[in-house]
Parts: sequence; C-alpha cells; structure tokens
Amino acid sequence: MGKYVIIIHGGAVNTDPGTIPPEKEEQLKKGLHNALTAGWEILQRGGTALDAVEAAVMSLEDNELFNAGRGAMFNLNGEVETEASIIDGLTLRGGAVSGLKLVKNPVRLARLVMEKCKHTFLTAEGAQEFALAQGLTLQDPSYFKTEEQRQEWLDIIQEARAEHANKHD
Amino acid sequence: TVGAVALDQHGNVAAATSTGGIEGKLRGRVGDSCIFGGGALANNEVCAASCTGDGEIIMLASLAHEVYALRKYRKLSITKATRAAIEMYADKLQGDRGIIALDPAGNLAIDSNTNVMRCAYRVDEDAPFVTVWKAE
Repeated sequence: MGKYVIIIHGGAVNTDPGTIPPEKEEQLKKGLHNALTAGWEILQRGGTALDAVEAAVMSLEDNELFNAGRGAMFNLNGEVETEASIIDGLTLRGGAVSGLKLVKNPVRLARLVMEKCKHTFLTAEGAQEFALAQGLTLQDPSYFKTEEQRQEWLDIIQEARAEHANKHD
Repeated sequence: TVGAVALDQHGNVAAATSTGGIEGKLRGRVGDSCIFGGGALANNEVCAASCTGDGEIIMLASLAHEVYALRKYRKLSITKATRAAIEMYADKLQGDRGIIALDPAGNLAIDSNTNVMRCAYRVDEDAPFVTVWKAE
C-alpha cells in the first residue's frame, strides 16, 4: 500500500488581521482539524480518495464558520444558494450541482449525481428534486443562515441603498 | 469556499469543492466551485486541485485546469505549477486566488495571493498541519 495524503482548504481572502481575533482563529483551526481528520481516517483505513474528500468537505459544510452549506453567504435577496463539485481521478467521472437552497450537503449531492445520474451537472429545482429522489437530507432555509452572514448581508444592502441614494439630488 | 484533495493508498486522487458563493451576489449566479477545471479537477495521471477565491476570475482563468496543464505539458512540479497558476493573467484577472493541489506521488502544494489561506494537510501518519494565515 502506498503513501496517502489529504489537503483541505476553508477559503482564501485578503483581510485585515484584526478581523480574525485569536478566539476565532482557534475555532477556525479546530474546524479545519476536524475536517482533515474526517478525511484522513478514511485514507488511513485504506479507503478511497473520493470518500475522503467527500467526508472532509461535508465536515466543513456542516460548520457555520465556513462559507459552504450552513454559514453560506446570502445573495442579494437574502437567500442562500450553494454549489459543489466532486471528481474521481481514477475514472475521470464527476458530478456538480448549483443553485441549491435546501440541500444540507451539496458535495454529497454532487457525488450522487456522479454515481446515479445520467447527467453530470444539475441545477436549482432539478437538483433538489434529484436530492429528494435519492433520499438526501433537506433543511429549512433558516438552517443555512447565520447571524454573522445576515449582518454582512444587511451591511451590503444598506451600502447599496446609500450609493443609489447618492446618485440623486 | 471549502475544498479537499486526496491521494489514497491505492494511488488514486480525487478533488471536491463546495461554496455558498459571494455575499450579495445576484440570484442565480454560478461560481467556480461547481465548474470542472475551474474550481476543481482530478486526474490520476497528473494531479488533483481545488480552488478558492474570486469565482469570476477563477472560471475565466480555468484555474484548476491551469495547474493540470502546467504539470502535464510543461512538466512543472506541483509546487511550481500551482505558483504559476496563481500568477497567471494576474494583470488582467485581478482577485483573490488560492489553490491546494497534489500529484500522484503525494507531493503537495498550497498557495495563494492572499494573506489568509485557511488550510490543513496530513501525510501518512505524520502530525497534521493546520493554519489560517498563509505566512505561517
């Protein structure tokens, strides 16, 4: 049996270091560590890379500190719309989904599209109908929304209104 | 955005990426995370990559595919291919870019043009590495 490796990310951004206080940094590290472990344990047992990346990403989707699944950003209408993809390097098969408002784990749905759908990419209502048919967990839209993201969304809305207002005498 | 790439004990690689997009996006906006060759790509012969950052430029730069192409056709190491993809078209396609990638031999790369790159990795039974800041 050969070498096994997993790498995960939880987003890249340029920001003022002061926006990530030490306690939040620790929470982020804990979330990353948990996700890494979820994938690593599968690899360590001899499981597949495909199962490992799915497990790691699902862990991050379930953690509201990261922008995927629960904790996802709001669109202009105050809704959450998520997307995901997964690819198997052995078979070169892949699955992708977008425009999801109710699916708890988008990467799980992407995997099911890859394995159980004649298409490669499903969007919006069609993707959610497929999720239902496959017995995936759906959540009320409120599940995905966190207070932090709601506040950011409010700031954007108010800023946009202010900019619009400034264009008129 | 979140993502993962892995190499298993059988020599197979895989990639996955998932996101909620950008705050205040228009309804129906699609980002790079669900685009093959944009936000993710995996091929046992070449590499696996997952991207994060500004979705619009990642799609236009076909960022994950650039890592693949630089590895496959220019024979760059995974580290150099990832760095080159981060820098490619940086004058025309400005925005945040982050990539995690690995090759079939288990060599890994983590790179970004940002000061924050939340990431972690673990090789075999070695201790895990976890960081929030790119410079760490």
